[in-house]
Amino acid sequence: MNIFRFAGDMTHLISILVLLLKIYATKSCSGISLKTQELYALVFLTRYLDLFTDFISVYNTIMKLVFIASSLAIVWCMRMHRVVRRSYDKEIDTFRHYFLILASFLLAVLVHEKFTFQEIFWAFSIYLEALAILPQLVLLQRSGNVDNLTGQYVFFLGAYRAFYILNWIYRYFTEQHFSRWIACLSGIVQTALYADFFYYYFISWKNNAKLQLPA
Amino acid sequence: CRQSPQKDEL
Repeated sequence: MNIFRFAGDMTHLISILVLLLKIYATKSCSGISLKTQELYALVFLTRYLDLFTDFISVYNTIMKLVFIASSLAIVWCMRMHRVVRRSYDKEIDTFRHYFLILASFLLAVLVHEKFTFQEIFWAFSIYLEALAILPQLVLLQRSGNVDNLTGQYVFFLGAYRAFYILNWIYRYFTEQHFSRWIACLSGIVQTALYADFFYYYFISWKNNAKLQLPA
Repeated sequence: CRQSPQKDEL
């Protein structure tokens, strides 16, 4: 494992911790899209089917379990927690995420490495992860004001993707075999989706001002 | 990208 891959995993982990901290400390999930969180839970559940069939390392296994457990915990909090669920921005979190699921599944049936149950779900999870941030970005755009922790959450999530791209470039030059093209292309699409957010994030950081997205 | 033997990324 190289430093970029590790930095990517760590920023991914930090993003989840920031989100849990926000929900725990403020007992509020305002500004957080339940649709995006549900999509991530689905992404991890379908990608890590290999937990039962392939062992890669203790690190990989633990991280997979952490991602599955944390994403389910967040969805549970936003749906079931007596206090937290009251702050959910239900009326502006209206992105039709079922279309993303349907589109990713159709693409996975058409474009995959092998026509097996596990491979199709792996490809599905890669495509869905690339698109899963969309409901969150739309929600932030609609609400305009972004609170600090929500801004940090999306920033770290974007940083995770950027580090993964550096990791693939590094692996391309240092290893005989490289990452998979399905993952590479989807990863580039996914990172590109953050470009707009990053732009406004850096402007607000430079001006030391609150993060605001244009309507 | 060429094929890697294992899905070792998360």
